[in-house]
Amino acid sequence: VRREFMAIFEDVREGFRRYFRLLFDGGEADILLDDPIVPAESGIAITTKLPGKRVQLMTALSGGERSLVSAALLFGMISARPGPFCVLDEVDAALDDQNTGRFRRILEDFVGLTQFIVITHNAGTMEGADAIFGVSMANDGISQVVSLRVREEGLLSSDNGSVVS
Amino acid sequence: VRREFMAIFEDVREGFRRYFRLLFDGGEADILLDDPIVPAESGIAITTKLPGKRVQLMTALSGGERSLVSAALLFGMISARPGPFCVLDEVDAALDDQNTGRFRRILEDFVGLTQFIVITHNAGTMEGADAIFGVSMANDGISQVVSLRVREEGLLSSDNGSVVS
Amino acid sequence: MYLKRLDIFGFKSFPRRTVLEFEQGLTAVVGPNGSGKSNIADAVRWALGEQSMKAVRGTKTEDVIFGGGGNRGRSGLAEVSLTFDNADGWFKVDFNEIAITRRAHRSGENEYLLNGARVRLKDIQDLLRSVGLGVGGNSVINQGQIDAALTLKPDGLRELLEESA
Amino acid sequence: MYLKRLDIFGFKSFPRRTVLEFEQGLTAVVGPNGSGKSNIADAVRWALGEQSMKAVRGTKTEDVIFGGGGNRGRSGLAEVSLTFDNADGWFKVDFNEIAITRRAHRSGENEYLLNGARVRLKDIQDLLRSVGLGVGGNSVINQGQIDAALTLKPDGLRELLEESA
Ligand SMILES: Nc1ncnc2c1ncn2[C@@H]1O[C@H](COP(=O)(O)OP(=O)(O)OP(=O)(O)O)[C@@H](O)[C@H]1O
Ligand SMILES: Nc1ncnc2c1ncn2[C@@H]1O[C@H](COP(=O)(O)OP(=O)(O)OP(=O)(O)O)[C@@H](O)[C@H]1O
Ligand SMILES: [Mg+2]
Ligand SMILES: [Mg+2]
Repeated sequence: VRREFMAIFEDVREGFRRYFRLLFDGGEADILLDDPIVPAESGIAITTKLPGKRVQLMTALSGGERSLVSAALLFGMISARPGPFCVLDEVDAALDDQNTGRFRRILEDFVGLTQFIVITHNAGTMEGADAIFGVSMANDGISQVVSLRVREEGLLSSDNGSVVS
Repeated sequence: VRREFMAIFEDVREGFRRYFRLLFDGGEADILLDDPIVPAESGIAITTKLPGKRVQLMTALSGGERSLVSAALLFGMISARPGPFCVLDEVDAALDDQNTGRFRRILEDFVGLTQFIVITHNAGTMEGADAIFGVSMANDGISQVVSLRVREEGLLSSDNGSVVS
Repeated sequence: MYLKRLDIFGFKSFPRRTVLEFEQGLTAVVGPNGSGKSNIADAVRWALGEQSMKAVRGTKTEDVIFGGGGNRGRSGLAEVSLTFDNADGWFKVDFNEIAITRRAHRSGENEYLLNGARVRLKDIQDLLRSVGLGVGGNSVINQGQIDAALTLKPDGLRELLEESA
Repeated sequence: MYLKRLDIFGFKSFPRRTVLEFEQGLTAVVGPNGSGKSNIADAVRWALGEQSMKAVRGTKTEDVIFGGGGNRGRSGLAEVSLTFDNADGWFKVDFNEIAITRRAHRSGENEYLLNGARVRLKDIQDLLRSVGLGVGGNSVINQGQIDAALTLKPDGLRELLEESA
C-alpha cells in the first residue's frame, strides 16, 4: 500500500508542479507530506509561490488564482492516473482573457490522452473545441441540444441531424 | 419591535418581487414568514417560479439563476432601506450576455439612489459605468490604480493624474 | 477508450430522448443560463453511480426525474446511458462497446444495466474503478467546485489523491 | 450622501498611498486576475469596522498589512480611510465631510479615527449603523458570495433582513 501511494503521490506532484508553471507562466508550487515516515496516513499540504509575489497564505489568493492552482492540481492528478474522460462545468468562470488562453492551451495538450467535455460561457475556451453542443430551452422548461460541427467545416454550422427527440 | 420588523419585511418583499420580475423578465417570487403570529422570531423562506418552468426546489436552480434570485433579494433589501453605497465583487460572473444586460439596466436605475462600485470582468456590465478604475500589478506584487474617465470623453482614456503614489 | 455517446431520457430537463455523440478530443457545451448544461454534467455523474443526491443538486431520487413543463406532464422514469468505445480493451471485458445505464422510478427504486443486462450497483462500481472512473475521482467537476480542493484539510487532500488513483 | 474617496496605504497589495475618487453613479473596477481588485473591496469592508479576519480573507491582523514584494520591504502599518460627502446631512453630525479611518500595526493593535480624531470602534459602529452601513448589512458583497443568502436556513434569512434595516 505504501509503495503504491508514494508512486501516485510523486506522479501527482510532478504533474502539479509542471502545470502550475505553465498556467502561471512561472512561479513554483509543491505538495508536501505532513508526516513522510507514514505517508499513507499523512496529510498533504499545498504551497504556492506566484511569479513576482512573496510566498503567501492560500486564503489570500484571488478568485482567478484559486481556480488556476486548483486546475493545476486537477491536471496533475489526471496526468498521473489518466481516466477516459473528464467533464468540467464552468471551471474557467473566474479567469481573465490571458489566463483563459493558458487554460485552453493545456486542455489542447491533453487531446489524445484524456477526452474533455467542457461547459463554458467563455469564448476563449470554445475556440479550442473540436466539437460544440449548443443547449437551449424554450418557454416550456424542456432542454434541446444541437450539435454545432466545428473542425472540418471551419465556420460553426448547426447540424440538426443529431437532435434525436 | 414587531411593527418595525413587519414594515421592513413588507418593503423588502415588494422590492424582491419587483426586481425578480425585471431580472427574469416574468415569473413570480416571494418571501414568506414561517410563523406570521410572531413575525420577529419567525424564519423566512424564499419561493420562486421562473418563467416557463414549474415551481421548483431552490437547489435545482442553475448557477446563473441563483445569482439572479440573490441579486433580486439584494436589490429588494437596498431599495427597502437604502445605504449610501454598495460594493459588488464579480456578482455577474455566472451570468450570460442577456442576463448581464438585464442586471446592468437595474444598476443604472439605482443611479441617484444608491452609489454602486462594481468589480467585474464582464464587458456588458462595464458599459453602464460612469467611471472606470483599471487595476494592474507589475511583477513586483504591488497594485496600481488608474482612472479611466468615461462619460465626458466618450472613449476610455487613461488619466494618470489620479494615481497618487 | 473514450466516451462515445450519452443518452438522456426523462432526467431533469430532458423529458425526450436526447443523444449526444462525442469526439475523442475537446468538446464544448454552451448555452444560456438555465438551459440545461449542468443537468448534462449531473446526468453523467449520476450514471457513474453517484449515491449522494446532493452531488446532483437534489434531495431525493424523484428530484432527478422530469417534473413537467409546458403542456407535457411529468415523467415516470429517468434513464441515462454512457456508451464507451472499448476498442483498446481498457475495460477488461470482451466487448467493443460498453454501455452503462442507470434508471430511476418515482418509487425511488434504481436499476443499473451493463450492455442492457441488469446488474448490481457494486458491479458497475467495480468495473468503473478498474479504469479510474470511480465516482470519487475527477471525472466530473461540478459548477462552482473547482477550488473545493483548496478548502480541504490535509487529511482530506490525501483522500482526494487516493480516490483519483 | 455618497462615498467620495477611498485612501489605501499599506493595506494588502497597496504599499503606496493610493487614492480613488468616486462619482455618485456607477463605478466599475476592472483588471487582470490577482491585480488587487478584491483587495479594494476588502479595504472598504475593513474600514467599516469588520472584526472577522476571515471576511477579508486573512487569519490575523498582520495578514492585511503589505507583506513585501519586488525590492520593497514589508510595511509596518495598514491604513484605510473612507471619506463621505455629508452635504445632505445624512450623518447626524455637523460636518460636510466625514472621514472614517482604520489603522493596524504589526503588533495586532487597531486604531479608529473620525475626521482625524481617535475614537473607539463602538463610536464608528454606532455612527455607521445610524445610516444603514452596519458591517452585517449589504454594503460589501464578497467575490463568490452573491448566492450565500440562498443557502441560509429560514432563521438566518430573518437575521439577514434585520441587519439590513
Ligand atoms: N427534475 C426536473 N424536472 C424539470 N426541470 C428540472 C428538473 N431539475 C432541474 N430542472 C431545470 O433545470 C434548470 C437548471 O438547469 P442547469 O442547471 O443545467 O442550467 P445551466 O445551463 O447549467 O445554466 P447556468 O449557465 O446558469 O449554469 C432549472 O431551471 C430547472 O428548471
Ligand atoms: N498582505 C499582503 N501583502 C501583499 N500582497 C498581498 C497581501 N494580501 C494579499 N496580497 C496579494 O493580493 C493578491 C490577490 O489580489 P485580489 O484578490 O485583489 O485579486 P483580484 O484582482 O480580485 O483578482 P481576481 O480577478 O482573480 O479575483 C494575491 O495574489 C496576493 O499576492
Ligand atoms: Mg450550470
Ligand atoms: Mg477578485
